[in-house]
Amino acid sequence: CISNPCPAQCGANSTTCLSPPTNTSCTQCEPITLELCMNLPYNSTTYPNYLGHMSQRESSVSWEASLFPALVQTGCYQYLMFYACTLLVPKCDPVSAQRIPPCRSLCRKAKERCEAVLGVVGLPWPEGSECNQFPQEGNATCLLPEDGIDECSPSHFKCRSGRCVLATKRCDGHLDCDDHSDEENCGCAERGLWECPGSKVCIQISMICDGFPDCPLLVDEVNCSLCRDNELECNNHQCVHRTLWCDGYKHCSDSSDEWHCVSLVDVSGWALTVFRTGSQYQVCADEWNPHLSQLTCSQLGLGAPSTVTMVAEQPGVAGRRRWLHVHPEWDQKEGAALQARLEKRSHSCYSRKRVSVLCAKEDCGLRPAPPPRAAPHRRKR
Amino acid sequence: ILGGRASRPGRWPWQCSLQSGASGHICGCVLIGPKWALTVAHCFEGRESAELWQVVLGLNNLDHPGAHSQTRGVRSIIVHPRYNRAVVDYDISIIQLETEVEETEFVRPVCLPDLDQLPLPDAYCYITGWGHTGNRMPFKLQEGEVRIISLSHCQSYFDMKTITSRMLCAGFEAGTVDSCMGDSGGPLVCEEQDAAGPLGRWTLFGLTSWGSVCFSKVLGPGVYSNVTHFTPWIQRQIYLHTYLLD
Repeated sequence: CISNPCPAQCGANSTTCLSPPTNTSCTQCEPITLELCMNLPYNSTTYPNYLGHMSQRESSVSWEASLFPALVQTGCYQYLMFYACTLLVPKCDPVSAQRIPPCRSLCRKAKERCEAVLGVVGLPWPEGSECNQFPQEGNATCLLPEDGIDECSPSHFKCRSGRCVLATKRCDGHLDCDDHSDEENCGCAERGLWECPGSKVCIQISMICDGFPDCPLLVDEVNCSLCRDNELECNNHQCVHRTLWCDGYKHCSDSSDEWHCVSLVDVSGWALTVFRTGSQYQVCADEWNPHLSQLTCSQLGLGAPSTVTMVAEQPGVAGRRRWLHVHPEWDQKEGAALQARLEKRSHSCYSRKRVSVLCAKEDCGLRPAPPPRAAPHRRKR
Repeated sequence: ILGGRASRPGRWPWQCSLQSGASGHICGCVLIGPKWALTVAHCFEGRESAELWQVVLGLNNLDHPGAHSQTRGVRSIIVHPRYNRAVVDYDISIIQLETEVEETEFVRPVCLPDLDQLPLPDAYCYITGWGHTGNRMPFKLQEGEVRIISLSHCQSYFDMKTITSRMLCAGFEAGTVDSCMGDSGGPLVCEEQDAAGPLGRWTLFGLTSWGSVCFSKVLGPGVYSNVTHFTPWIQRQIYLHTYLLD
């Protein structure tokens, strides 16, 4: 990259390339996403860092990313987490896209006060954090803790006494802070969360009515919309008119009006049942054909049809049944679901027979048989 | 795979390799149907465009694809809408292949678990992949046997990182057998058992997702995307992308 520009994929903001140049050898400032270091007085970083990691992903799963937060709990040095973050996610100079190191004095204080603590449990001080590599303040730009720097990482809870304990220890029923403050105010509301009704589970407020159940008994997804009588509620709580439900076209933005439209119900044979306009319908056998049987099983993820029967309605019951009929242009709808190929008609089912389908589930999870071995070489134990 | 061994060709016919241009193998993937494969969402970070990718199936040696391998382009990539990059939660995505694979002895889909089917803690299952082995990136597909670990036990290994119900842990305290960089998206499969023993049918319970730096001093189990949690979502997405008219 000395004589060439950075590779195009480095992006317009890339100003510096590492040597030797490769397709990925670009340095540029990037937003800090490492959770441990989200409360620093700077918000962009560049890689590789001072521990040799090539990305925030690598940092996030590194030994040091587990070590430093655990060490912070010992209270060995007030600014240990700040120092650790200057190594894990070095500050990026917005002009040169170069990393800005911690000052030597910060490194030395952290090491002096905390290395012995690590030694007690037999762990070495992280390699690659030799203090002499960092500049002394005044000689070059380097980082020192400023007033107001948070001693605890976002993954820590700060005790009233000032000590940091792991956030997972907060409200876990055990006293971890010396002043017991980690077990105070343990309701969901006090922690900025929402308590699922009927349980003590806390969820983030953004998870209420978002279409994904998070509470036991799905209570975070109830009473989320007020649909009119002629509407049904989508999974994401939009309201869609009943007549549009299960017509083969997407009307809810999450497509949920087209989920679970076709099923096989076990009533004297596997009756093909279709949910349409808010009600269950059986399918009239009048114009049924093998292609539709194939589509039914395939759409249900159940392989191929093994048995298809036309079951006569019992006298006295048929009058109460609702029927769907095969659409006259069922074969014109390329790639459409079964429900799009059926329609309601004013008359009843002439044959008074309903469709019943049994599908044979596709084979999966089977490995080929191992090749036979020549018998004379078999050695029993 | 750390602590595994090279596998016999055809032993894991659902294992596929997700490849991109000159970079070659990026992640593992798992065949679940003639046109559908699963992998993890983080494989697509910054490169979600389908045309960048291809899927190679029936592969044992990355360097010598061989006569049994089949290559397919990618028609679409469906990343889970809740994928959380910071926590690596909801780490799953579905790959729709351009054309159906030809099912052979070397290319076959694996079963998805039923809605409430979870592997029991302490069950032994298998992981496979072309990821790092601790001293090199292998050419031959590696396999390793791992033990399922309960979520509560797993959380104790990862004090600073939340283990959610969308995750599954497997491995050993000493990290002797574990997945590693390059195995992401590959399968964790368990053989169905009854009282009489193994039934010869394999079910996909996990997709290699994350863990500690697998060849560092920090050991412990690997974390896998919990496929059981996602079974309804996977089935729904396949249905919608196959049959629904816009």
